[in-house]
Order: sequence, then structure tokens, then C-alpha cells
Amino acid sequence: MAAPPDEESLESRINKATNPLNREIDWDNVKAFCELLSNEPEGPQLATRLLAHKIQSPQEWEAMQALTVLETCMKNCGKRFHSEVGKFRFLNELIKVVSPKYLGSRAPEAVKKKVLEVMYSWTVSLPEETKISDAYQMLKKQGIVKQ
Amino acid sequence: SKIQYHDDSDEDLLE
Repeated sequence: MAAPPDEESLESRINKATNPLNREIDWDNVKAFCELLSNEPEGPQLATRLLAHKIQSPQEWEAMQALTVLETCMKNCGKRFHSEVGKFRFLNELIKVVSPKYLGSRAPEAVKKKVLEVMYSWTVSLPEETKISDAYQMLKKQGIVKQ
Repeated sequence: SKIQYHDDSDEDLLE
């Protein structure tokens, strides 16, 4: 019997996919989150807001899981999500995590390191999203990214 | 067909 249509919201999916009690990455919920955000007209906008909030969590494991969801969705969710992540509205939230002027002095080191890694990977894989390179260059200028 | 709402508004880069 086919599973009932999935009424789970993006919010409940991301909460499950980033639950600090998870012993490991919950790939089922990560995949479901990616599919759900692609199928809703405003999915990418809502997904980026939810992800930004989770990535800024002081709980390292919750933030690291959120970054894994972000990375997975950037590989699988296509253009609409790319362009939403490629906006300063979202990139600024990542900048706040790594910049000492904002959350950088309190954010876990592993989270900051992974934020910079994923941002760098997008400057290579998504050159058309020019704002990502702008943000990355600015972090370099401020010495947040080591040369 | 689904309404594709596409909003290009954005903020400035945080310095």
C-alpha cells in the first residue's frame, strides 16, 4: 500500500533532520526535506529561513546536521534553491556565524570551518551565483578566510 | 498549474 501523501511540513522535517538527539545523520528526513522544498512554490524561501536558524544554533551537532542538509539540497534541489541560497539575505546569515562582529566569537569552531568550506565549494560549483563569491571575497578581505 | 512565485528582492552584503 502506498504511503499516505506526506503532510509533514518543512518545519517538522528540518526539526527531525537536525535533532541534536540523532545519533547520526537522518538521511530519510534530509531527502524528504529536499523533495518537499522543491515541490512547494515558496519552498526555497522557507527552507533557507529554517536552515539559517538551525545553522546559527549554539548546539554544534544541530548546526552541523543543518549544514549537511544545506549541502545535500544544494547538490539535489536545483536552480530555484541555488538562487535563494545565492542571495545576500541567506549568505548574510552564514556570515554572521563566522564573523567575530556577530556570532563568530561564540559559534563552534567546527561549524565555522564547515560554513567556509561549503561556501568555497559553491564558488567553484556555482560560478553563476556571483553573490556567493562576493561574500567569500569579503570574508577573505576581513581575514576570516585564511589566504 | 502551480503558481511559481519568484521574488528577486534581496539585501545588501553584510560587511
